[in-house]
Amino acid sequence: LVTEPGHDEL
Amino acid sequence: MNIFRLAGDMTHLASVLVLLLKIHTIKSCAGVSLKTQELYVIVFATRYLDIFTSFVSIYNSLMKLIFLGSSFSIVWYMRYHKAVHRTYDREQDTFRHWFLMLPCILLALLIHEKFTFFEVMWTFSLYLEAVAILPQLVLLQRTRNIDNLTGQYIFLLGGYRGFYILNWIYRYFTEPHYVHWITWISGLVQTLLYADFFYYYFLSWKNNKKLQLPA
Repeated sequence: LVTEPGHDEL
Repeated sequence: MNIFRLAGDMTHLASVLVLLLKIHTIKSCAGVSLKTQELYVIVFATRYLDIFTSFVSIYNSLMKLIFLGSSFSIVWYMRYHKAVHRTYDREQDTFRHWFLMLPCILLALLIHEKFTFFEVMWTFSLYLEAVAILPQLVLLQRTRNIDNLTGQYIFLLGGYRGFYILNWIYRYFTEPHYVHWITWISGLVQTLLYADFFYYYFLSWKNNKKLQLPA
């Protein structure tokens, strides 16, 4: 599961 | 997570719950723009494409499901639920909202952080959300009597992005390299579009009068 940097917000 | 972002998410959740409450309990969507609701379905569908590929936290995934589920069900209620659909003023809700999407997709293809499918769709959803309230604000100016729940819904929907602006300021000062101009500018534009609504909402609250936007 990769987490886009900066897309940790809704 | 910081208190500004949590306050923003809770305000956003409250706005959705107020609208669902209005539609589900009194079976009315009077004064609510279906066009804005349809735009929000697209905003969430394009914003949360990565719901299955990128995991941030339980909270993040749960909220995404809530926003997706609620926005789809609100559109379903307003389109297909007989009692609710009857209260939808189609003649007044005439904003050409599909035309709003074109400039947003073009802008997303031009200005983005990375030229990948997910990133362009995510940027498109940011630009679209910034203008998604326009059909609702236009309908509001045409609808003379705005009921409290609709007014509260719009107030909360506008307020949530305001809290997000405080969150971005907080993160800018506390996290090194946290810079997202695209998010910040579209969030600012979005909040500024509510400026005159906030002004008249405040006046109606202060003078304890019905909320009325000037035609």
